[in-house]
Amino acid sequence: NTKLLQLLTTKPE
Amino acid sequence: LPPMELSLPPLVQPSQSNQPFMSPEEFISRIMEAEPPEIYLMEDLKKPFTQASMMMSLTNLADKELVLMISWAKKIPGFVELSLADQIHLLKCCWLEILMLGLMWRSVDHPGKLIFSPDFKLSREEGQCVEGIMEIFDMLLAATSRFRELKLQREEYVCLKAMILLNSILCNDNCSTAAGLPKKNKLCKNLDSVIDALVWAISKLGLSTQQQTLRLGHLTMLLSHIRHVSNKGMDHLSTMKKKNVVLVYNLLLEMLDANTSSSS
Repeated sequence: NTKLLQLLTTKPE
Repeated sequence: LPPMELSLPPLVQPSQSNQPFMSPEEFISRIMEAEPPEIYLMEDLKKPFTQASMMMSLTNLADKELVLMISWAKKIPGFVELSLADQIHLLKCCWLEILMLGLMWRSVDHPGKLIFSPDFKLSREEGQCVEGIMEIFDMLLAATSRFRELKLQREEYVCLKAMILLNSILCNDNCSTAAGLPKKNKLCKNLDSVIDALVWAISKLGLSTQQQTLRLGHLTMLLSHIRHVSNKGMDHLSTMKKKNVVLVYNLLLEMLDANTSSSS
């Protein structure tokens, strides 16, 4: 789930 | 659509459990704003396609769309308030349905064509080069045709998309989980907001009460067809990956693996 988790937990630009 | 001569009451009043959550109008405004931007494949497409080249273009586009999908989901009211585990579970269950509904929306004014992106449009016959994909193209075109018949409105489209996302796992007000009841209530409430919004959107079309009922039924019945074509598409992509027709990587690989038998 690395990429999915990263996208879910990073703030939107 | 018939002219809006009569101002008829909405079919169903917004559910009381949502007070004081968000009005249906506000909810729709939020999910319309959440819509992802149009994206382009940005590849030099050499026609005629081969099986490998078409599958590669489809998977490249899907991978780009998935990144935007995650950003979209986070803007759906209530989504980020769910646990991370639930967010992951919902997205992994519904990602291909969401991509496919988006495809249908882009294709709704183009009979016989699938508009994957403005620079990647396929006719049904072009699917002949990929084993097993024409069956899926036909299902996608049939559902798109149905949306065309119904004259699907943008407000309804965004509600259906949100509904697919939040309906990916069954919410049950009465179930008790390890994490406790409040988690499930949140998902149920979010889903109720989507239903309220869809009912409100339909009520703006100037239809009789019976026509509103039917329209709500017609739209939600299509969701089971979308789920079916998504399952077919998932099996097809998995087969293409196993046969090494296409290399699946990155986010698409994570999402595909979650839905195949080899996943843990």
